[in-house]
Amino acid sequence: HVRSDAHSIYFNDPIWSNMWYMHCGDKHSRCRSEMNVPAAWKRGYTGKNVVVTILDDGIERNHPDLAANYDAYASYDVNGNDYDPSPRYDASNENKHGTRCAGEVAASANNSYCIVGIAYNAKIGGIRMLDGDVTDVVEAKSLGIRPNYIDIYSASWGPDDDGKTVDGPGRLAKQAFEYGIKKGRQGLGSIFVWASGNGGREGDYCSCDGYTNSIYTISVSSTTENGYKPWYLEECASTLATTYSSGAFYEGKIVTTDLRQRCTDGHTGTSVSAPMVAGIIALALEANNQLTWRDVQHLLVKTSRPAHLKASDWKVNGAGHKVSHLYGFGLVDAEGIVVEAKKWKAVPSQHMCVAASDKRPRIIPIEQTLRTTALTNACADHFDQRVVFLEHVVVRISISHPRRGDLQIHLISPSGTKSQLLARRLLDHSNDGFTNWEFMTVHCWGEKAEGEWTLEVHDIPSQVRNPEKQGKLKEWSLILYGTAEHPYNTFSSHQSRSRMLEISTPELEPSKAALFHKQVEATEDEEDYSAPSIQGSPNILQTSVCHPECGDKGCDGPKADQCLNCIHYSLGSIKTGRKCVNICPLGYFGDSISKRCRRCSRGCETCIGRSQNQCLSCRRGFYYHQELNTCVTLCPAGFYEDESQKYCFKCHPNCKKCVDEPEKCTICKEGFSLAGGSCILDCAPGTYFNSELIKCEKCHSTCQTCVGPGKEECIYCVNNFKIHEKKCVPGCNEGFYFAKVPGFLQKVCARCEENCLHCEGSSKNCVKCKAGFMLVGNTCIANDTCSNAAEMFCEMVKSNNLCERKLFTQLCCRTCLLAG
Amino acid sequence: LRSPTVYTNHWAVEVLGGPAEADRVASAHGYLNLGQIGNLENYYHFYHSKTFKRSTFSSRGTHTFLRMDPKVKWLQQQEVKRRVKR
Repeated sequence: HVRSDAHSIYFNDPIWSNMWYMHCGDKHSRCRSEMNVPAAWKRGYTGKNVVVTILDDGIERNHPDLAANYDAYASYDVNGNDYDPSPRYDASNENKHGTRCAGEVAASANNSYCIVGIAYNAKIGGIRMLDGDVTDVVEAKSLGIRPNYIDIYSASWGPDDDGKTVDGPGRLAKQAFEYGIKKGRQGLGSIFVWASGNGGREGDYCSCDGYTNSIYTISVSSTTENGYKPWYLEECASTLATTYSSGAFYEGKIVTTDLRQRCTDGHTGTSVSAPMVAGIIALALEANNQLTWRDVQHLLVKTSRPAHLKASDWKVNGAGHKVSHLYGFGLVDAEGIVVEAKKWKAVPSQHMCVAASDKRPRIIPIEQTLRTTALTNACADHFDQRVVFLEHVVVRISISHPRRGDLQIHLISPSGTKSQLLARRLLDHSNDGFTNWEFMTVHCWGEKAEGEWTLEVHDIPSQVRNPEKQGKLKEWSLILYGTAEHPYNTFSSHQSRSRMLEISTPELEPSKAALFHKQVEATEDEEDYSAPSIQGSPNILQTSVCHPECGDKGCDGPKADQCLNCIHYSLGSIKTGRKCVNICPLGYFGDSISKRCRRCSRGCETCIGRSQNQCLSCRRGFYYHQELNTCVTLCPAGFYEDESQKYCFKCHPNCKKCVDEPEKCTICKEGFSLAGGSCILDCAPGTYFNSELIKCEKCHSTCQTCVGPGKEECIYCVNNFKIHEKKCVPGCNEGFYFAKVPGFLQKVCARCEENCLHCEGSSKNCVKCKAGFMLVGNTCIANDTCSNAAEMFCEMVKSNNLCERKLFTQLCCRTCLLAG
Repeated sequence: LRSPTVYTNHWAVEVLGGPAEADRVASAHGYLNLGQIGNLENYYHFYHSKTFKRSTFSSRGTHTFLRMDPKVKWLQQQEVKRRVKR
């Protein structure tokens, strides 16, 4: 949570205040969640000593906002085969793209020009490679420029996003990727950041792009200022994280450096997002330059979060990570990444396991789903291939099909996580199928690898097709990437079934259990500081200049940890070492009586005392409870967690529990009932809840309970009244009888059989017929349709069993009917 | 209709034996060796001035002999890839 005013950063760059995605914490901001870039800067990370290069159409190295950070050693012109990556200028300025991307990463700060780059102290270069024939050789050369010098390669291009292309890196470019991650950065691995496809309008799917689909690249997507899906966005299972970018015409624009030393707000699409992530990774590399290429991906998975990004398919995977096909693991958190990076321990080595390989060809039935499963132990028998905790999962597939765009492919992990590897692409009419195409998903990140995997291939024709020409799944292989040990402890506590994110939260114990976290707090060594005696050490000089924070007792040396007492506060303990400070750091408060920095309660970032109810702000992962001034991991009953401000806000007074908003109740207090997400008053019998007047009003006098005032709005009737045509009546009308309906407490008037005036017990048990009908047994028959001959004659007919004969039935209708 | 593949007069060639051997192979078959492709050991960028610069037909002729050279493990005429800025 960024608090404005006291802690806001000011730059004199003219567009700084318009960089809305840096100021989401401000009061009037429309973006509700922060990428926390300024917070990362406040921790001291600005990309110093990190080298980023932009693979594109060149970079204007003398642009006033780029010149200071431009690095010629991180640059090359592959198209022109020289060392100057300056773009080719023409009337249309078509080669502006690289310069625009570069500004986002490392435009200088406080130079009174244009914008501020995310890593404004990083070195920025450009590799000109798009302004000419792009071949496999060109790509491979570009991806392999000085891998031991350049840390991060950012690329905002790819195969055509026309919704019908399937293309990716060629043999050489793939080898360049592999070389980069193995040997680049002195063996730590080059970082490749890639913008995901812009073919949203064309119904494209970015798993048909082999660059974003690669395990070696960090595929980045975009969201708009309001957290909506941009029109250009493609979804797929390989997207890792998201940043803000351009959206609809009324939403915030992205401003950056432009060709001819200008500034532009015309930079759009996922091209914005890849450089942003490149800049944020640069901050992380400054915090910890020993991060490997996989560490960086783990950090993104761990720290990115859904925030308020709107997607219908947010789910929690089996490892507890929230993920969606639009946004990957969610909005990046620059501060979160640098904090985690600082203390990060490298993840265990990557294992690769071909968990399953099935070469049996199978027909894909039209308008049906072909489902095939593979049970695997994830190479448990081979210690150097064994995968226990997943990272990337790749499915290599060969399919022949008359119209490729009709295909949809899913993969379901043992934990139940369903990844959409391919969606239907209506514009793809190709009959090329897929030949050993590798689909990749990150949705199973952290899950256990062992178990049953299911591949589903659906053929859903978008147009009429020859039913005899069916697709065929020729072969498929399941390739698992991951580690044999868990990368960090939190994985082991989150193995569960994948689930869609639920709106309602489970009922909490009131107050205390949720309020106070039960973890054992580290005790601080609280012994009083005492200066070491100088008796017997007559040669210790006390005439040198002490540190400015030292008090009147002097010092043993010039540093802050050599003071004998402090002017303001002392920080630390005898065990860890003490030093004098002006202001206590985050997590501590200044005790003015003892002149010491004392630790805040766990969860507090700033506080005025040690107690749990003396917090002023909270650390990451905690919510601030304003009324109690505490920091909690879960808000107590009657409060909900506000994700944007990280506060516990009060629910509506009628709610016992709510989510996201005060009015969105999930559990009501006693005396209230849940109706359409709101808690309404339980009204007494004989009354109903009037939502307009917001009070209980009387039912009609004949109703015991009702939904409105009218006599036709009864639910139950008062004693001895029965429901008849939605009204409560004292007795049933003619033609109806008093009936008990199974499962329904209320007695109702049910209709008698046709032509019956009164019936009893059941509709068929008529006791009186209407005029013109006579009662024969329990049935009413029209007088003129059933007549009898002489009584004695008919009795003879009956006793001689002659009623079976039609002639006698007609002569003695009544007698025969009565005889059955 | 699919856009036709456009071939160039640039080739990627895998040659065993180091840069000197790559130079020999290139000049023996009328190519110019533009050097190793990035960091990819044994992969070299060859250029042939006699091939059509941009053609929708893959080249025949000299490269067949190049392919038969015992030091050449693999070769590929470079195709222009359609790449869009995002």
